[in-house]
Amino acid sequence: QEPLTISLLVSASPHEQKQMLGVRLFPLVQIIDKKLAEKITGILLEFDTSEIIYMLESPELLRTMANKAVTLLQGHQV
Amino acid sequence: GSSINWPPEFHPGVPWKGLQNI
Repeated sequence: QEPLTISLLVSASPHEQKQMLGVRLFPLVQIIDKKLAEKITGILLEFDTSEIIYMLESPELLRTMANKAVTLLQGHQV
Repeated sequence: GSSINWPPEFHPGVPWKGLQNI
């Protein structure tokens, strides 16, 4: 998988940016929560592109945000 | 109650639709 660079991102439309980020986020999210990975990734993609890049670079931050997403999901399903 | 379609699910290989207002 080719590395995700800023120049690659800025050359893409906002929509394409999210797609690129999602493809990279998804396998990482799957490690954290395989069952909810599709939904968690969907929630994380609602954040700004710059924030998603931070998540991709920091496993700790990604885990924190994924856990928050799970909490949101659980609240939503009540 | 009112069930809005949230969250959007991301599936690898499927073009991301996301929220309408992105």
